[in-house]
Amino acid sequence: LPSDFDWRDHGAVTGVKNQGSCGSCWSFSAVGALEGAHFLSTGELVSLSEQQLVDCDHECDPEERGACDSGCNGGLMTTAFEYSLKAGGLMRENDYPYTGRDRGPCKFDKSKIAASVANFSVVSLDEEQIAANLVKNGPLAVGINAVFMQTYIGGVSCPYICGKHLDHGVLLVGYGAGAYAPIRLKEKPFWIIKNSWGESWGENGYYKICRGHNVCGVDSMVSTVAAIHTS
Amino acid sequence: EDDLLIRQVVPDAEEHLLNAEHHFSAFKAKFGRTYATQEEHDHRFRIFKNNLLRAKSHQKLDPSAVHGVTKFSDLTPAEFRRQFLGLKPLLLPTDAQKAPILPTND
Repeated sequence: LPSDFDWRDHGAVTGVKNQGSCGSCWSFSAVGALEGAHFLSTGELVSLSEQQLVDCDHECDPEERGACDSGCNGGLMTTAFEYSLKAGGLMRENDYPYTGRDRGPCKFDKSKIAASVANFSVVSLDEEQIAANLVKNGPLAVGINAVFMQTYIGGVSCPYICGKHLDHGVLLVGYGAGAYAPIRLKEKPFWIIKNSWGESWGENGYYKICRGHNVCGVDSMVSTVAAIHTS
Repeated sequence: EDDLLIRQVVPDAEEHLLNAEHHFSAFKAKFGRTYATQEEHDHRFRIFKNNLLRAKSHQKLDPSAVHGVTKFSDLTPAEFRRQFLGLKPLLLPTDAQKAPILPTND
């Protein structure tokens, strides 16, 4: 594995998006992963539609009663992949733009599918495997505890204490070997995470969190998706 | 005891938040915030001051990052969770296909 890796340098990541006041982070995470997978399978970077998931994806987890994707009220990346697989794929952002509002009618047009899911899987709770899957398969959809993200401005977040309860869906796009941590007086490796709160948040919309200890639960809900070429 | 390089010389109490009103004015200007009533304004200012303290606490707990005023600084933690998070509280489904173990040497 390379010591540093960033899918942004390879053209697999679209610009930072903004979910607005809507609990649709799960759709941005899933769509980001599929955008990257589609890039790997076709060489073409296409911005895909989160609003399609918000409006049309009501997929439920078969094991958990009531755990269904429900637009601005939340959802899961794995069930979003399941929906995308069943529906046939996702449309382009331009063809089905984001409004940040739910309860709208589903306007999915199968003739305008831009990217399709071939399969998806979950990655083990092992940081070397997460890094290997990132490098091999593209950006990964991950869950995280976002408690420190409300006040985050920049740098590598590495809180001494952070809950493992996952409440936010984001996109893992890379990692770095080390950044200086002044209090700990050592270099710390970190993950590079794309968020969906616009470019005015964090480091131009991105978050860095330290690697090595499942900090804020970042290693515990990781999924990867593969795309097939459709257009 | 907090920092090897900088010694704090002002008290910790909330009333000593330096220039909280100035910070709130700058926050409103930067993020285009307006409030419909004076009550709402005062309510948001109280939340903002609490969030300044939270940012300070986060800074102590997370010294390698920078924490401070963000566009979410006039929201309570509950409002922030409700409006800007949204991952269902569920672990990965047990029947999900597991990614094959990849070689990581060389």
